[in-house]
Amino acid sequence: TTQEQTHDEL
Amino acid sequence: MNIFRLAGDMTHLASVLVLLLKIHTIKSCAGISLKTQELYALVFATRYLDLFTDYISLYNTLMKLIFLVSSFSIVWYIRHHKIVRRSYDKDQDTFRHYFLVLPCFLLALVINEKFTVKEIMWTFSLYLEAVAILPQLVLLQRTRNIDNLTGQYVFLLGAYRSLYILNWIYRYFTEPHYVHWITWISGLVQTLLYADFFYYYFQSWKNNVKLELPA
Repeated sequence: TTQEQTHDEL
Repeated sequence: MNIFRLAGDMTHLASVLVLLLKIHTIKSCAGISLKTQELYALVFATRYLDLFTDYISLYNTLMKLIFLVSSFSIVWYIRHHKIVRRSYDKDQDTFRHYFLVLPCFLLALVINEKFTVKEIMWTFSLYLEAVAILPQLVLLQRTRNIDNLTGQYVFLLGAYRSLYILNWIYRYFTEPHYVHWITWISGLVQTLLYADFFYYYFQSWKNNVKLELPA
């Protein structure tokens, strides 16, 4: 499953 | 988190604090483009929509709050502070920045990683950030010479994005599946926009002369 890529950069 | 990204965030923080410091201490915004500051406030407002929904880390949340508060207070200072607003040169700061907002939004509707409200707003904020400095660079060209605080502000802003590019390269090689073409390309475009400013900034620093931008 494509891990939900949350944007972890500012 | 890697050293490039931390350095980038600190440089970005420094650029905003330099600007706030300038405006707060000398009570003047001469040479500062309100349009660029409004675009930056919009960039942060649309990028940090997940501030209360996705908790990533204390650092992440804290920095988001600092950027939001500082960018909106800079806009407030220039627009409403009784002394600072007098030094705002609206006749020179004439870049029609609304013409930047719509194309960025339309582009975000077409080119994005996922067609969701949050993702589209996030992508919009990326494209907008890439061009947000344009009104400021146009203003610098117009007013010819710039005071060193404004020069430092633009320099730090460009440096933060260059450090982020190093961060993306580092993450690409160290994290599998870390691919964000949209972020990389818009970040590269943003840095290239600063390139000519960097050139003149470096020349003036090397020859120890006041920064003059060619018309």
